[in-house]
Parts: sequence; C-alpha cells; structure tokens
Amino acid sequence: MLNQKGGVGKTTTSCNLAAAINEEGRRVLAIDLDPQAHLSLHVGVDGETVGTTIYDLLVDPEADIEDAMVQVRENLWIIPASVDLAAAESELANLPGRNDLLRRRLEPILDRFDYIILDCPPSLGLLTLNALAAVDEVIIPMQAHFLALQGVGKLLETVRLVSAQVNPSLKVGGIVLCMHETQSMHGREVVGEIDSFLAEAKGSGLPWDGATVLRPAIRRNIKLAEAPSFGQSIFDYAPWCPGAIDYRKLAQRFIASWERG
Amino acid sequence: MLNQKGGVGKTTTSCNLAAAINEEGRRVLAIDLDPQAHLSLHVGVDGETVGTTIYDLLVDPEADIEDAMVQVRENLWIIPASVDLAAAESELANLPGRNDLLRRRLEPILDRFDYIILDCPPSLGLLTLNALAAVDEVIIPMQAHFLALQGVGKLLETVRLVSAQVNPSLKVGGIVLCMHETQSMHGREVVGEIDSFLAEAKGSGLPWDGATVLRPAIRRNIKLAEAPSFGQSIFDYAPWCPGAIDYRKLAQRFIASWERG
Ligand SMILES: Nc1ncnc2c1ncn2[C@@H]1O[C@H](COP(=O)(O)OP(=O)(O)OP(=O)(O)O)[C@@H](O)[C@H]1O
Ligand SMILES: Nc1ncnc2c1ncn2[C@@H]1O[C@H](COP(=O)(O)OP(=O)(O)OP(=O)(O)O)[C@@H](O)[C@H]1O
Ligand SMILES: [Mg+2]
Ligand SMILES: [Mg+2]
Repeated sequence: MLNQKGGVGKTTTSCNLAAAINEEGRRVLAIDLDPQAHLSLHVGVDGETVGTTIYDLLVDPEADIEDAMVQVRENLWIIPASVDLAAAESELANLPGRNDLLRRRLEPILDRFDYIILDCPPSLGLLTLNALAAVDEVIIPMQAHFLALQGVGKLLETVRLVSAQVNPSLKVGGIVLCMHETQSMHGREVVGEIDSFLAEAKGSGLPWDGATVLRPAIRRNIKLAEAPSFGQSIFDYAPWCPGAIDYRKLAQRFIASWERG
Repeated sequence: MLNQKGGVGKTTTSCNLAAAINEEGRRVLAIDLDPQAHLSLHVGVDGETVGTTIYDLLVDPEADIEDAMVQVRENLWIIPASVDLAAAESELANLPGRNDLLRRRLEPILDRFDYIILDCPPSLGLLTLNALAAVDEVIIPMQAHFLALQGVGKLLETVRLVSAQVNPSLKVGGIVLCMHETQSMHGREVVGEIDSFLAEAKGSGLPWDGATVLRPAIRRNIKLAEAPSFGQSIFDYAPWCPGAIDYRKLAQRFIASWERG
C-alpha cells in the first residue's frame, strides 16, 4: 500500500482490505512498515508491549519472525511496528543488501498466507524500497484531488526503477480512491485524468501497464476514522456502514481478479 | 503552518489564510517551504519558470530576495518553491548556522509586511526547523480524527526544543481544524481531547500555554480542493462558498487577536 503523500488512506485501506479479505476466508498477514505504527494501533496491537516488531526483524538477524507475528483473529495476523522503526533507515544505511532485507525475512513464511499486505510510511525511503523489493503488486491509495495528482509521477518513477533494477516482476495492481466524494465534478475530472493516463500505458510494458482505478471508490465515511480509536477494523466496529460496504466489495473484486491470474 | 503529518490542510490553510488576511487590507507575504511546491501551485506560480525560489535564497548567499518575491495581487506576495528544494536538506547538512538561515534571509524585508505565512513540508527536518527559528507563532492545521492526535506530541516536543534552544519567543498560536465534519460525534470527542490538553497547559510556561483551537473549524468543502487546479485562492475561485466563509471568519478573528497584542 504505497503513496509518499501523507494522509491519503494507506493505513485505513491496509487494515480494512486485510480484514475484508480475511472475512472472505483467506489467510492474511498485514505488516506495519510505518514508524507511526498506525496500522498496529488500528487493530489494537501495541508495538511497545508485544516484544518483537518489524524493526527487530530488519535490524537483528537473530530475531525470530515467529515472535513478531501477532494473531488478530482466525487466519488474520499482523507484524506490528513501533516508534523504534524510525531509526531503521539510518541504522541500515550502509548495509549491503539493505533493500532486499524484508524480502529475505519473509521468505520462510510466504506459504502460510494467501495475501500479505504491507502498509508503507509516507516516504520513498528505505522502508518503502524494501516493500517494493518484496512484493508482487503495488496498490496506490489516493484522493481524487488536483493536488493529489502531483506526486504520482515520482511514485511511479520509483516503482519503475525498482522494477528495472531489483524486482522485475513488480507491477502496479491499481489505484484505490479513498475519502471519495461521489457527487464531485472535480473528483470525476481527476479520475478521468488517471483513467486516460493508465489507458495510454497499455502495451507499454511499464509496471502500470494494465493497472486500473479499482472499484468501488471508498466513500468518505466518518466510521472509518472512528474505528481505529477502538483498535478495530471497520468489520468489527460497524460492519454495515458505507465504509465497510465499500471495502467489502473492493476486497471481493480484488480477490476475484487476483485468483483468476 | 506546521504539521509533520501529511495531507492535513497546511497548504490549503496557508494559501487561503494569507489571501483572507490580504482581503482585510493587510500586507501579506506567503513563503512556500515545501519541495512539493503546492502553495506556489495553489496561487498559480511556477517555481521552475520564475527564476529565484526559496531554494536559491537558502543555498546561495548571493541570491537577492527581491528576485524571489512574486506578486500575486495588491499587497500579496509569495516566495515560491520548486522541486530543487528537496536537495536543500542534504546540501546544507553541515553548514554552521543552518537552522537560522531563513531568519537571517528574511530580516531585510520584515518591515514591508504585516503578516508572513510559511507553508511547511510534512516533516520535522531542516526546512521546518528553519521556519521554527524564524517565526513568532506556530499554527497547527489538523483533522479532528483519532489517528491525527497521535503525532501531535512529537510536534510539540520539537517546538519546545526550538523554543528552549534557538527561538525563546516562539509560541504555538493555535490549532486550525481542517476538513471538519461538524456533525461528527467522533470529531467532537477529539476536539474535546485537544481542548483539555491545552487547558491543562495554562500557566505552564510551555510554548502552547495559552494556545487554543481556533474558530471556526474549516468545514470539508470540495471547492477548497478545486481552487488549486485553477491556481487560485478560494477568494478568487468561489468567494462565497462555505470554505471561503470559514477562512474569512478565521482570518478576521486571527487578525483581531494578533493586533490586540
Ligand atoms: N474513507 C474515509 N472516510 C473518512 N475518514 C477516512 C477515510 N479513509 C481514511 N480516513 C481517515 O483519514 C485519516 C488519514 O487516513 P490514513 O491514516 O489511512 O492515511 P495514510 O495514508 O495511512 O496516512 P500516513 O501517510 O500518515 O500514513 C485518518 O484519520 C483516517 O482515519
Ligand atoms: N476543507 C477542505 N475541504 C476539502 N478538501 C480540502 C480541505 N482542505 C484541504 N483539502 C484538500 O485536501 C488535500 C490535502 O490538503 P493540503 O494539501 O492543504 O494538506 P497539506 O497538509 O499541505 O499536505 P502536505 O503534507 O502534502 O503538504 C488537498 O487535495 C486539498 O485540496
Ligand atoms: Mg498510514
Ligand atoms: Mg502542503
């Protein structure tokens, strides 16, 4: 879940998409890669008290991934973050193979899950690069606002570089529209711009060749902002509010297209 | 205009508060301190084409501040940013007095303006520290969401440090609630938390002693997201929409309390 712009819905989408996919019976692991530790907070897990976090896994080769995994519900697990993670970037700054660390750390447990969702911090630094090196697909949450369009070019350029140099199978899976105002003319214009940009990329061989704006857009719904204050996904907090309905549909379509091939 | 969290309304508030204060007849300078250059974009100024930007002022002692100032309308000026500014942090990393650079650069022109508004990037790095060393007051735009509360402690700690070590007159002027949902129970609870936190700080001597949640809150209004796509403040784009009404009132109260002393 990638976007260097802050406050666009990465954590909300990571949490609720993971929970929704889990509700469809799949085995899901969520990984909190943000020193803000909002994903951990969102599911009621405190990185300070659990013991082993993603920070330990990255900086300590002796740390056991089994200790880092916290069960949230049946077939839904999280590897939490804590504020220590802020130090990871500088601590690992000179380590050879530092971009590939996460991918190697996750290898032993890949077969235990159907989906692994990584919540990235709002930056294109080392943690985000580790995520890009480790995953099959990038999902880009964003708002359909003019100012939100401005950073996308830089984001895609980073994806292109990692795909060219480190992870050739890396693709952009799609864009999730968050906090969406369905009646807004402006929103529709911005979505139009994204649609045409992606349409032009078809056949280019670029990582976003074939990427689309995923549907449905996630409507603005205050319940989605309330849920984290109770340490719950929207499916525990308010399973039939508009936000839950949107994430549920999004997850169902995502699973269908992913499992189709 | 400070908040290390992204997408909280710093740029929208910088632009529209500057424009609103200018509409009240005051002489206003807005400074874009963000490599994203969204404030410049918002008022229709392209840092790439104008020549001298805030980046030049910071890294080149020969650069003339007169060349950096672009007039937007009567008594409303901007010093724009461009993507070059992203390099400033590392280029200035070892310069003695690097935290104080902006303050010294602005000294010659302070008497030409009644208000100088600085739009900070979403980080607590060198550019933000320069802003904190240069200003009298910090304004904190934020959303009344649970997750938004999480970063405020770190923000205030940074303000406290700068106030203690570099800029003893630095104060927190207040909090601006952006993208506010007035009917939300959750919003009211979050505002309540902020109010009590600030109430407890009274008499403490801390920089936020006496700070309040500024009124009115700025309601969510899609016009505010549309205006930047036309390179206009809300007062040129839609001067009587709810967003303009809110920023106008906020500016009037701000001026009244600032000029009272
Ligand atoms: N559809 C929505 N409706 C209402 N509020 C939302 C919605 N999606 C997210 N929010 C709220 O908006 C804020 C920003 O969302 P979120 O934290 O998911 O963004 P983010 O991209 O992870 O931010 P960061 O860059 O800081 O990690 C949060 O307070 C969240 O609760
Ligand atoms: N009251 C509002 N109603 C509707 N949209 C808003 C409102 N305030 C801001 N926005 C929109 O929300 C997005 C984020 O706002 P803005 O860019 O001002 O935040 P920021 O804190 O400056 O972000 P950054 O951290 O990236 O600099 C923008 O697309 C903006 O147009
Ligand atoms: Mg997040
Ligand atoms: Mg901004």
